[in-house]
Amino acid sequence: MHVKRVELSNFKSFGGTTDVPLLPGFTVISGPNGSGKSNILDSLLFCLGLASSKGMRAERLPDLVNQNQAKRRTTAETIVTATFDISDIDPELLRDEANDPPAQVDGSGDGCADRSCKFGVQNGHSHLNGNRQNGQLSSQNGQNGQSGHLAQDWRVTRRLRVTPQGTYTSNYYINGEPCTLNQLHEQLQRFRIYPEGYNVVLQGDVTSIISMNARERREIIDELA
Amino acid sequence: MHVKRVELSNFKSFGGTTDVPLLPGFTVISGPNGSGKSNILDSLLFCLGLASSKGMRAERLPDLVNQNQAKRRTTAETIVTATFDISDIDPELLRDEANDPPAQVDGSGDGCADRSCKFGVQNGHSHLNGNRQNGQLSSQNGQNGQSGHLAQDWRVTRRLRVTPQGTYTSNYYINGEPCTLNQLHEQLQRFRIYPEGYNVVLQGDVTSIISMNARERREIIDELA
Amino acid sequence: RRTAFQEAFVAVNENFQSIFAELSDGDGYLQLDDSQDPFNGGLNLVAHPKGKPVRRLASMSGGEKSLTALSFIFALQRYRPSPFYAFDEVDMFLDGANVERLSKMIQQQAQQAQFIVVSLRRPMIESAERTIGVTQARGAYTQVLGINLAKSASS
Amino acid sequence: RRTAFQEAFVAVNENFQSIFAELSDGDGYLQLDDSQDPFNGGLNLVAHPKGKPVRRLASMSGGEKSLTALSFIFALQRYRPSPFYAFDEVDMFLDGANVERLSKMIQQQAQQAQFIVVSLRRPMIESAERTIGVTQARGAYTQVLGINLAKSASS
Ligand SMILES: Nc1ncnc2c1ncn2[C@@H]1O[C@H](COP(=O)(O)OP(=O)(O)OP(=O)(O)O)[C@@H](O)[C@H]1O
Ligand SMILES: Nc1ncnc2c1ncn2[C@@H]1O[C@H](COP(=O)(O)OP(=O)(O)OP(=O)(O)O)[C@@H](O)[C@H]1O
Ligand SMILES: [Mg+2]
Ligand SMILES: [Mg+2]
Repeated sequence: MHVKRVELSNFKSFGGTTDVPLLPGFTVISGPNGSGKSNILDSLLFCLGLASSKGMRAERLPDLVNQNQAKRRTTAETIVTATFDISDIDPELLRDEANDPPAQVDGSGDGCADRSCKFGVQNGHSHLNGNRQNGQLSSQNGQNGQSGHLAQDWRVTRRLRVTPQGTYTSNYYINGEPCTLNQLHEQLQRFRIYPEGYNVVLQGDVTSIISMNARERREIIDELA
Repeated sequence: MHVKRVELSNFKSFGGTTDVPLLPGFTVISGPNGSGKSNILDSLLFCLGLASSKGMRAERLPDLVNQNQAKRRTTAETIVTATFDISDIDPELLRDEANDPPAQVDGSGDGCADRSCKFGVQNGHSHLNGNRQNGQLSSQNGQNGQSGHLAQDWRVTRRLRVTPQGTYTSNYYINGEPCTLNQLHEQLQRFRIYPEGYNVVLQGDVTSIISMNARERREIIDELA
Repeated sequence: RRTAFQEAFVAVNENFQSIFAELSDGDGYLQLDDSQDPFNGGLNLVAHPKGKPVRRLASMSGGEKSLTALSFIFALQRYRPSPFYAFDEVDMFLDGANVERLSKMIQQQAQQAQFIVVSLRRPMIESAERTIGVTQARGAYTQVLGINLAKSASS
Repeated sequence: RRTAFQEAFVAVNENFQSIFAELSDGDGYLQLDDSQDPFNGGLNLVAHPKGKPVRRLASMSGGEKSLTALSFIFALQRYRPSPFYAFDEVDMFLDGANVERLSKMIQQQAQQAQFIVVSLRRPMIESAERTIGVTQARGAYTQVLGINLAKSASS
């Protein structure tokens, strides 16, 4: 299992919609100071609900919306979608309490072109059409509603909307279907992705394992056991 | 004014006595990880009494004594001497409350060979003879007790002794004469060297100016004003 | 619960010892405050980089701390692999030789999991299978360029 | 006391503005929470690296934070110089171009004060008047070697 791509719309220093394709194995991200490298990692944490706003260097969630259009009078939003290749995982792991049997998670065909798009028409559909297949979300996975097939892709989307007054709403979707943060975390746990996990090490944090107290360090093993 | 040399005896990863000569202008210290670069900066902070033990990455002062000779049965000690070239400073700055007039600070001829050496005969005199002038401490300055001449060097020494039981004593000396930490700090202040000063930035600390709260930052300006 | 912990602890400790030896060219191991009742205390890292006598963790150099922390992270990974790892400038304290050592270990671990590593250091960039370039022109948005290094083609 | 503070604040602010422009290629200045009664509030750094719109300090990148902090330190220095400055790896977050920029500024400031800079970065080492090499062989003590770079001789 690996991350195939991250699509960022209006997230921090990313304007419009940017597609970041990723491959298995060893990838380096490099570039000048302030260009947006750490922001890509923040977008993964944002999308998977793995960090608080401060954990993404934002004082509050609205700070995550690209702020180049300063004095806007309409609701602004940022959307990040992470697509995982799950072709090599045990289908048992894809259990979804809301929607048994497992293969339904991907196959319902609820593409955004079929009903009023959950992501808001004002964004056009460029965000969700990163694969250039108009509105056919689940067809990315090679099957449309047929249970029993192995799903290829598993997609998580988070949308944050901020009103001009500064209030905001945050919504999560798995394969285009709304879900709660708890449901998302449960599924991520089955994939061994945890909010307190040590698979993401942010800039400046590598030596925190050394400076933390001994009990906290032991609890890391508790979590894994 | 600049640091001419730092002599480290038994300090952290420095065994024996090591002489680190320094010149004015721009000097880089480089080398592999764990070789002792940061320890040289710690030795300056130690010598001038500018940091607590934790500020030198030691849990307690005794951790600063070179620990390669593990199970020793006698008192161990570490000594660090920093020598400043003060040939370009205003002699007014050398006021010493204990010993007016100013030029006496250097000229008393109390070299360690004249009386029982304050640094302990068991260390031999190699530490204080960095300049290879046996016991003539003040002759390094080109004058022996004649007031009115400009002093060339100004030397601070700190000695930390640790008993096998783990108790310790710390003593400061200016030009070989015992002094209190307060007297040392007063003289350093006249030279514009402060414990809370920003002239020493330790490894990992550069961005602390950004993460400190606004009041602390304003107090930095208070200090300088 | 204690059996599960013991099993995890023993496995992670074994991993830590061999990984630390490889990264820091020294000996290191994990130690429980209370081995009879682990939950009564904490977990300590005992580290002898390059065969130096044991010293408190806090007095290690910046590079030594980084390698010790990374050895622990890799030890956790070998026991319970995550599908992906995202590291942001974990090599910032390391000298050139240690960046090289770390990048070789990541190459090895990347056979089992996806590694996305932000780095400015050349030995790390040269060890990766590919680089994603990120830039931001003045007054514009971040742009992303994929740079595929044809590893098989170069020497 | 307030006059002394005001005088210091104005001077450091002027220095900060020109140094920040040189290091970060952008605009930055100091701002008091309460300019009527400075002691009633704190001091903020307003930073627009590379002409980016103002953002909270916390959201700046590692490199941007370093340059902003160093601009402040140099601004203090120009107002009240210390006889020596000791920097330990203050360039660890900086990309190559910014290490270069920082090293040129240190060269400039080093005309007025002594700079002792620990660094692993090549542009910093090449800008210095000399390097002190530090090594520690396995099982031995730290050794110090002075390496004098004959700047006038090389290209
Ligand atoms: N909401 C936002 N809108 C626009 N730009 C933003 C927003 N939030 C952060 N930024 C910008 O993103 C930039 C930081 O990006 P990032 O931290 O990813 O840089 P980086 O490539 O990791 O740099 P470094 O190498 O210095 O760590 C900052 O310049 C900041 O101004
Ligand atoms: N009391 C002591 N006796 C002997 N060795 C010590 C003592 N205190 C610290 N050390 C050793 O000094 C070394 C650290 O030195 P230092 O922090 O100066 O390294 P450094 O050159 O700055 O490395 P880096 O580039 O990784 O920051 C450690 O290996 C530590 O074991
Ligand atoms: Mg970054
Ligand atoms: Mg160091």
